Amino acid sequence: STIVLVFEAPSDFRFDLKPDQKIKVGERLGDI
Amino acid sequence: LSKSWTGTQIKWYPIPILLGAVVLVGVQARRNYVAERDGKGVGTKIVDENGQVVRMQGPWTVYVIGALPLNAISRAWGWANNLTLPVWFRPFGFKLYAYIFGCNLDEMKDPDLTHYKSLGEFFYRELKEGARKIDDSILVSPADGKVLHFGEIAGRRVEQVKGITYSLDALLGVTSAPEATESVVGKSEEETQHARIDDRQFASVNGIDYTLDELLGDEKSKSAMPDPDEVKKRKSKWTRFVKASYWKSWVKRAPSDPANATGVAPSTKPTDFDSAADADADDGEEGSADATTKKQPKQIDDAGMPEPDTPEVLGRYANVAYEMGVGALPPLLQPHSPGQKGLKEGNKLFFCVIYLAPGDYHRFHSPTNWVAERRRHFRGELYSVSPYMANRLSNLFVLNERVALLGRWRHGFFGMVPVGATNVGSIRINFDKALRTNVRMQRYLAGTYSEASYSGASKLLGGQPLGAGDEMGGFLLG
Repeated sequence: STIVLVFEAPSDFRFDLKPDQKIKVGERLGDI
Repeated sequence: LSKSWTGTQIKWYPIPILLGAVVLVGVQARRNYVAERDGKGVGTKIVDENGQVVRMQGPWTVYVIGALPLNAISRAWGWANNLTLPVWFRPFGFKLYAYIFGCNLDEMKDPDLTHYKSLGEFFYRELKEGARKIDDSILVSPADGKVLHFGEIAGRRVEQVKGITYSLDALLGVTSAPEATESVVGKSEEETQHARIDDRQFASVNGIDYTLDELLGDEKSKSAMPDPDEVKKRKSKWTRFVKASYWKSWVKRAPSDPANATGVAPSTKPTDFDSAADADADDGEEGSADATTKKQPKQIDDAGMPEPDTPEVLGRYANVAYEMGVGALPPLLQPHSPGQKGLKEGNKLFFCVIYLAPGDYHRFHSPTNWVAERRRHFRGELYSVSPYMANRLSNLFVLNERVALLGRWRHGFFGMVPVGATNVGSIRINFDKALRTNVRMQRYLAGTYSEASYSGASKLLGGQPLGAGDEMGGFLLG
């Protein structure tokens, strides 16, 4: 199963992730 | 030659089942390949932003996998995994599963493995309080898993993997409500505000102030809507068949029923069967209701939602309301001005894909403070969504069955799309009991979707308010 998030955000939004990174509920995805 | 022809004894041998299955799958894979090549494949009813039919593309291995009856396999898998297991076997079986798939049993809410009746129940286990901390950033992970891909959306195309993209329109089912938009445009500001207040329910349902078309600046993919006549015909035929079968079985039981013997009509009290059949019919007719009543989505009255706008609800979602700007200004004027098109100035569209492995906790939570205004249930295939398939099968997330939850957050549009797979075909949304996924007959409706509105959950916020970290639903086995 997979979850796809699609969202509008200010252009200075930055993901705080790496490809193939393991992640858990509530952990930061990104911020402005 | 004549002697050999007439005199040779013929001896028949059965073809091994496995060999037969391989040949059948091979033939079906070849047929699928030809159908896709000719534009008559599984994505026939799905069109991209250019009006082109979505195609399944990849190496021969994905055609072989696609030739399998994955939806039926998924339901059989779900049935098998919901069988009650003997109590003595549960700890051993679940520990073996946890060892193979790397589950962390220490964070389970109920650590006693004998309490989980089946593998399906264990798979949908809850975490104990405080097992996950919610970060205070504006966007957090909705689930445990692996980040497959993330980035910006450019030109209405989402990157599945490097070099393979799929259509955003097809993923979200971008449709329009032109009659609603017209009712607002062209009026004075005062009239517009009045109209918007009067039409709040309607506006929220049809998204006058915030449709995806306005967001993305175009009106496409109308054909992604199910053909209402076709849906109604198929569903009503199926419902009639099931009900007829039920009454036949009732009549067979009737001789021993004294009420029937005396000519008294059978009770009209609704049964579980009727409820199930009606729910099934309702679910299938959502699309037809949408299309025949000016595409107005069906309201969910009994969807397990909280009482709208009670002080408790508003208090609970005060942070959501605050971020949406509700309270500072009349809610109808937030967050967009009438007639706004496209993204807000200075904004971009982003995406992030998270893959949940079989051993992961399979409930999902709200990734931010937002309001879910509607859901679109896309019926489709149930291909595996593992990284192996995601790297090979193009349009994977568009072809698979999924539930798109669409709404808004403080920065504008927000959408969350749980996508089903072969082993986890059922998607559950806690506040939407009307939703039925991975049901029979859906293969005929693949590529279509039905829509429902959550506007009844909170008239003030215009949808279902969700705080960051709130549990929203989950994936079930099969």
